[in-house]
Amino acid sequence: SQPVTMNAFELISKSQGLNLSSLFEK
Amino acid sequence: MGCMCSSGIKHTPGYEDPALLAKETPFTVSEVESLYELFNKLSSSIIDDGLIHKEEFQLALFRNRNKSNLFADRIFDLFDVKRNGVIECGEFVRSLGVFHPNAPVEDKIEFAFRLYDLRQTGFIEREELKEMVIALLHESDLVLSEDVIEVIVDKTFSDADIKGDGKIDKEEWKQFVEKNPSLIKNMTLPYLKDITLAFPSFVLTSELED
Repeated sequence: SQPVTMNAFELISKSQGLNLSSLFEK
Repeated sequence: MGCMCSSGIKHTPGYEDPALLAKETPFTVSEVESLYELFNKLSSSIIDDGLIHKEEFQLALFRNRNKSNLFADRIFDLFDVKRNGVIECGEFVRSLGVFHPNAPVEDKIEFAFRLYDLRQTGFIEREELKEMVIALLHESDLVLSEDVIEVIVDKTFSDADIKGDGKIDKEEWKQFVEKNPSLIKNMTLPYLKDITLAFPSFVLTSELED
């Protein structure tokens, strides 16, 4: 995939800070 | 310490009856109790005061109490409904309710909008979008030139900003997400459906953790 075709919000949504599943890891 | 002590008598600030929370969220009473157990664990990881401080939130997310992150900050601020610098257990459960697989999609879209509306102006502005892209790049190994970043932001903005007034309002955001549903994929945590399996009981869980 070419960077210029990326959706900026799609990119942002990959942030580790938005991955709340980490809260449930023991 | 924590949301609910084993005796069930002493409660910390922000304690709310699990039955009432269950009525207002997609969770069952036992799921709320399991979330209380998770809350107790998170809220005692650094300061055992029954409240989740930002460092405890960062520790849980990144395994590093000092790792600040724009998006984690925004999540923390949105969970901290009372804006008193800490997340109380009721706030924790209500906020996580939005991430439940059965929560209304509208709630997820609304939450994501507030998340990305960094300066809380009621709009997602171009500068905010660019700031978030740059923040994302800083935390990842992805390196993009300034020109490429501009192209990505411009393209995304022109796709979402239907009215062309230089800002994305809630209605435009809603339409954009409907066209790109993967944008709110991270607003759903399948894990929340199995929360009672992870935290089956207050006593049992504390024993397992020892």
